[in-house]
Amino acid sequence: NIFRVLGDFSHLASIFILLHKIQQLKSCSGISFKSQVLYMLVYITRYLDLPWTSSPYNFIFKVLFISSELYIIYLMARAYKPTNDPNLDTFHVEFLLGFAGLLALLFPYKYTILEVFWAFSIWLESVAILPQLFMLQRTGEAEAMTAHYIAALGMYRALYIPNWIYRYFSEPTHKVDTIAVTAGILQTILYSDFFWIYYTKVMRGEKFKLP
Amino acid sequence: KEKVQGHDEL
Repeated sequence: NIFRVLGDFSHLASIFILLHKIQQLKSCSGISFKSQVLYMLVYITRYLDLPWTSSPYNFIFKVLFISSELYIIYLMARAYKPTNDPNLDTFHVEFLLGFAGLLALLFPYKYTILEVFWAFSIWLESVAILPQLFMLQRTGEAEAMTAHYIAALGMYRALYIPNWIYRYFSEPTHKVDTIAVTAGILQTILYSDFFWIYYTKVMRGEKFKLP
Repeated sequence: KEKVQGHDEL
């Protein structure tokens, strides 16, 4: 449905905004490398079922997300490594990995490799933006492109919420994916303060600065 | 029963 398609394209747009920023400005300053690595982990653990993906739409997006994320990590770790400042990217990702790992082991739908990794990926994605938001907090401001990147990334999962509501009411056979919905709501909440600042500042064409 | 047969969302 439209919400999900808009969400997936918003996700894709966020990746291209980020790629554009890094290549245009020849710098990955202001971008959290840790968050990008977490997203890489999210895609790998979620798309283990890539080979037998039924819908071509999903297949294409999965390939796009994995390949573009690999390229972003290459750019940040190799091509533009000098512009990477690890002293600003100091969030303890082990807490996030522990959080996702624990929930994946406690409440998977089924104790199979695929399902446990899938649950891990969903929970990890819900908190993967924290290093990036933490870095933003520390620097106190961000380039407009970085703000647009985070906004598009936040919008993607936010749009999945109406998608789930729509599916709940329109597809009688649809069972609510409680893990995805819970994590999706948590993820969107984590973006809420960013969205507020983004809306009040950037929409007025001002530079993105924390109050 | 939770939806399990493969996840149809990204």
